[in-house]
Amino acid sequence: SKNQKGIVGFFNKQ
Amino acid sequence: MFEARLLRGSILKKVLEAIKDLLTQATFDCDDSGIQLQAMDNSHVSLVSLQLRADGFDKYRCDRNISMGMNLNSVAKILKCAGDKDTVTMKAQDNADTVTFVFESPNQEKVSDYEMKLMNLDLEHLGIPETEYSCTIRMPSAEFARICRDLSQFGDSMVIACTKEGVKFSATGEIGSANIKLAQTASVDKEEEAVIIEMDEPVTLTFACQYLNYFTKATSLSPQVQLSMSADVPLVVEYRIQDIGHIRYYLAPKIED
Repeated sequence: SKNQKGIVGFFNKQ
Repeated sequence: MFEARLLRGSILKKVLEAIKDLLTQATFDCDDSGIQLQAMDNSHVSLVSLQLRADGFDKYRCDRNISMGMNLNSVAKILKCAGDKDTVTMKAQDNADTVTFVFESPNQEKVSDYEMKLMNLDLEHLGIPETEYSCTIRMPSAEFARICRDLSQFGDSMVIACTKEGVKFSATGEIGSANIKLAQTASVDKEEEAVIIEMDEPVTLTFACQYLNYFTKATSLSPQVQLSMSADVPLVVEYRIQDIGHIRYYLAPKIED
């Protein structure tokens, strides 16, 4: 089954 | 001194409706280019990015950059007090710890002001990379809202599959399964009513219905919505706000580990 990813992993923290 | 005046005050009312269920608090960053807001929901699954350009306001003045942290529930309460045809002005002194909302009725016979305490929010700010998306879908925003509402009855997740023929929205759950296919509009008379697909590569991604339904609270801001997708990256759901800016929602996909 698929799992919900967090958004932070896709974008860089500034 | 910061002052932003909008004759179409209902835009701000709609913006708050579009973000208040997803975000509890957020910072309005104001500079001479306009107002920006970026914030993640509490679960850090989605991100909201709002831009209101200075030139879209009827009066805009921002002498020094200011960041105003606000409880969005409180802002929504205040903006509910504005009439749909009211002019809305936001203003704050430099280094102020309050913001004032002024509502003026069209005939100027009723003028209200509401002062609200600002908050010091230490929120994470994310850099969103420039991305070329494999698929972009433009469609009527009301149709997208309807699809999200209908499919969320069937399951927690929705699959969005885009090919050059069209886009298919699917959900599966205990009671069964549902599929909604939209073909690209053959001839476009009214662009607002069209389904327009630009595709370099077909993409299929799975998303949580709950968040998509939150995003559709922005439906009244724009007759059209644009979905942008690439494999294994967040979906972008964009509503353009006429002559002033946009609200974009980013949603992380559900993927296999």
